[in-house]
Amino acid sequence: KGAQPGVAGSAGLVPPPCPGRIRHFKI
Amino acid sequence: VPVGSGPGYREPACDDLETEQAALAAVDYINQNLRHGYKHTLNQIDKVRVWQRRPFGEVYHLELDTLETQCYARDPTPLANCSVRQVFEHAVEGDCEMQVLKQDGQFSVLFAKCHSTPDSQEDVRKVCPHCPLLALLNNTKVVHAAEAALAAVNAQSNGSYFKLLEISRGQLVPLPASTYVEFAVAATDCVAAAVTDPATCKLLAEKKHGFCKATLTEKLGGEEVAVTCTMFQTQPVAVQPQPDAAIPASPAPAADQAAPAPPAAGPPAAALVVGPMV
Repeated sequence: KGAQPGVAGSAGLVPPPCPGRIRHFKI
Repeated sequence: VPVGSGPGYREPACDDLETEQAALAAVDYINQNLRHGYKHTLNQIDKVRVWQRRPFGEVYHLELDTLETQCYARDPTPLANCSVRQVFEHAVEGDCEMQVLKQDGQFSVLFAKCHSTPDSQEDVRKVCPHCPLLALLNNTKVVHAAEAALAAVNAQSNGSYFKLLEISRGQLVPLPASTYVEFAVAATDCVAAAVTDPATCKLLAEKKHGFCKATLTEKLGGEEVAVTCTMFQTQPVAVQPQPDAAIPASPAPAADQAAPAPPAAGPPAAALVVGPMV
């Protein structure tokens, strides 16, 4: 079955724009 | 913004350099304007929107999560050197809504509203089942421990008589039965060794602040207090551009900056107070 590697690949690499990284720990 | 020309704002990623720069400027502003409690450090950027400002500049609307550090608000230690309060110590987080103007490459804060909350008892218990939890600042034992510790400080002072400014933390330790307390003091115009009526002692115009940590241990037939204080050098008044906008009332118990001490009642963590209160 044909796949769409370009679409799947790019979707997997893009981090969500927000919220950002946790610098210490989340409470 | 003309009708149909889009939302009028852009949404960079929360971890973009420009967003982080605006957030760090916001946190710096918070700490510069704190009068109670502890300095906070950036933990996470929750949301960002950047609006064009006419005629020049951009305004960053930010939602930030911060964490309390161990540095008292008036402690001149750079934030980078302040340790974050860990979960086992009963951490405190801050939720802030900020508006930061970027113009000519410079950031200035237009609006700030923060609210601080201690971590849940369950979270502390998960990592440390027997660690002491934060007590209310008006807890009888906490207040007594601070007063006893301050009396011990003044009894040994060969200089100024110190007054209590605020109790910033208190924890009841079950074994050995003791009370841990952190509090801020300020020097008065009285000499400690010669004070007869402390009520007549006035805080020095050029305030000399200190921060103390004390443990009062209950003993058979008495109590023992151990206290260490750090005195801060007199700080020049920070000249900061102040927000134009009024800061709305915070949902958190907020203390007026002009007040000599925060309310004794209220949550264990003092509310963050930033910017001029209106």
